[in-house]
Amino acid sequence: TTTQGRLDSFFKVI
Amino acid sequence: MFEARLVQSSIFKKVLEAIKELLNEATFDCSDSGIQLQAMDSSHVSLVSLNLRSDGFDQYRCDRNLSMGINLASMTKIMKCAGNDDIMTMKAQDNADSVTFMFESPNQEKMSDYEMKLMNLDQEHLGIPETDYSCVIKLPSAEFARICRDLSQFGESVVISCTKEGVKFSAAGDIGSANIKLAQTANVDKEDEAVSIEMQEKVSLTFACRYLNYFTKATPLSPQVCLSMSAEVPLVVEYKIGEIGHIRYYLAPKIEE
Repeated sequence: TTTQGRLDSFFKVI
Repeated sequence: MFEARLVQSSIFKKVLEAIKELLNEATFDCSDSGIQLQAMDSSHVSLVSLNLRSDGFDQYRCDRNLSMGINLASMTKIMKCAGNDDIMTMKAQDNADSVTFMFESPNQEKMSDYEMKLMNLDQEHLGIPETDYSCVIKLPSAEFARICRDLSQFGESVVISCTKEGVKFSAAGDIGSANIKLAQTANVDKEDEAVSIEMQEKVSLTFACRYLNYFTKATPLSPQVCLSMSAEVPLVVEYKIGEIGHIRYYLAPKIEE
């Protein structure tokens, strides 16, 4: 099974 | 004072078509260097990054930085009022709570203006790290749209695998499975029709079809699309917008549990 990743874990909030 | 004039209003119409299914509202940041937009979809799975350079406009003036919070459904209504050949001018005063769109027919016999209220949107800017991607694939944008459309019939996910030989798009589901392979084109007589691959390391990643299909709404903006991939980082799908800028979509990969 695969789960959808979120961008928050890759990109930092400035 | 902010004023931006674009002879081809159709470019702006296409930009709007390319973002309005992913985003309900967005902030257009206007500065001396141009117009930028960066926004995530509501589920934080994808991000749209739009850049329209000031030198790509026919006239451009931005005395003070201006953030325009815009409801995209409202903007779509206004852009529908513009003819494809109309000349478009966007205008706003400093600290304005509205923006005016002016459309002129090519023969200048019809002039219309539409004022739209701006919104106060909470802005959350993301820092996107510079990445050297393992694979950079350029292919005709219509081909990519066709592949995403065809494969979405088979399943919710598409696996994109890139090797030196070519790129493979795969999907599987209840009715069966599908594989589409594209080899690098041997002759590049027609640049727009070429498939080219720059590969440092082979990569295979899984993405949600639904989002890829949203991204392909940008197809009318450019004959070519560029996919950049590295293991376990978001995919970048980039469409150039003529001589004026680009639209990039970032999509988080699906992760094996």
